[in-house]
Amino acid sequence: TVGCVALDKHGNLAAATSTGGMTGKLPGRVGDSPILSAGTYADNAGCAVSGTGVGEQYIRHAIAFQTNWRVKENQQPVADAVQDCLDKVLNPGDGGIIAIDHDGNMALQYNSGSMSRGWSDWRGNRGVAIWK
Amino acid sequence: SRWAIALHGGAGFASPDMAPEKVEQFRVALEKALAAGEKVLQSGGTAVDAVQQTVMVLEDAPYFNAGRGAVFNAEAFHQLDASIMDGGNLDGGGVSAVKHVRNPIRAARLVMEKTPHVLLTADDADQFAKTNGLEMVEQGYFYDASSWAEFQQWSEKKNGVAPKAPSYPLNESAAVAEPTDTNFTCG
Repeated sequence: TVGCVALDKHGNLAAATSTGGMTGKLPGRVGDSPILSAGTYADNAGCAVSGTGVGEQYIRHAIAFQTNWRVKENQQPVADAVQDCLDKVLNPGDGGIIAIDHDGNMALQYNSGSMSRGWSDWRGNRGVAIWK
Repeated sequence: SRWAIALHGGAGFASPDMAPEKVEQFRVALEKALAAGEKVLQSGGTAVDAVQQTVMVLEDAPYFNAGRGAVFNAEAFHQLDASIMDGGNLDGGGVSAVKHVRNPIRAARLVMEKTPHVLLTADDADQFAKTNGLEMVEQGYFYDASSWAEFQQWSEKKNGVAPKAPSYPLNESAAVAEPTDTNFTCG
């Protein structure tokens, strides 16, 4: 799975996710990636989210929407919202979440062995990584 | 003037002892995708354009489980899913189980912008993409030796036998592709 979240200079957020699913899936199986609220969500009043991992879990728990809800309605910092979804909602090893809020705060966190990722912002923060 | 972007290339179980040249391939691909998104945002483009352009780069790279390089399903072919969402108006679109659109994220955006719906699926989603002028490819385009090796291992473990070939014809370049590191399984 691949995904991206962004904040533009106009203050708008967006999210996108794309995947081949999981090896050996039944033909016709749909995971979280194409489902808004499960693997993808964006709301200028909250945050933009893209997930990767065990899709059925992200669907069951509406992870992308839940992350946004935690930021928008529960006033959680985006990093806390993402970490709570990983620690308190999903199971260890389920995957990862990236998110950016309307102030440009971002989180790229996971509870699996790795998550290849990249980040950049107007302040000059920039990098790519695979492991911790 | 604030802008920011983050991307992922999948969560998995990358072995820390993965060959350095393979690690470098991943890093180069991630850098290329990040640069595509940065270019859009730095020039004042929209977040929707930035996430689409970034994901297209990742779909076109064979190292990730999306687009080219996608995993195999139980019947040894590829079915791809994608979605996109605009935080400014909560518009969104997605496609699932497509087999022939080269960049599923482009099809997802078409669903968002050209229909009143949020999700189209399977052959009808492919047909919708084709009708709207998106590039269509044969299944062999998505083949990658690493994904195939992973599927063979999965099939051997589950069924006791590893299939000899995908369920679609392989073109010559795909058939001779060198297997890549199978220790990196993207979610």
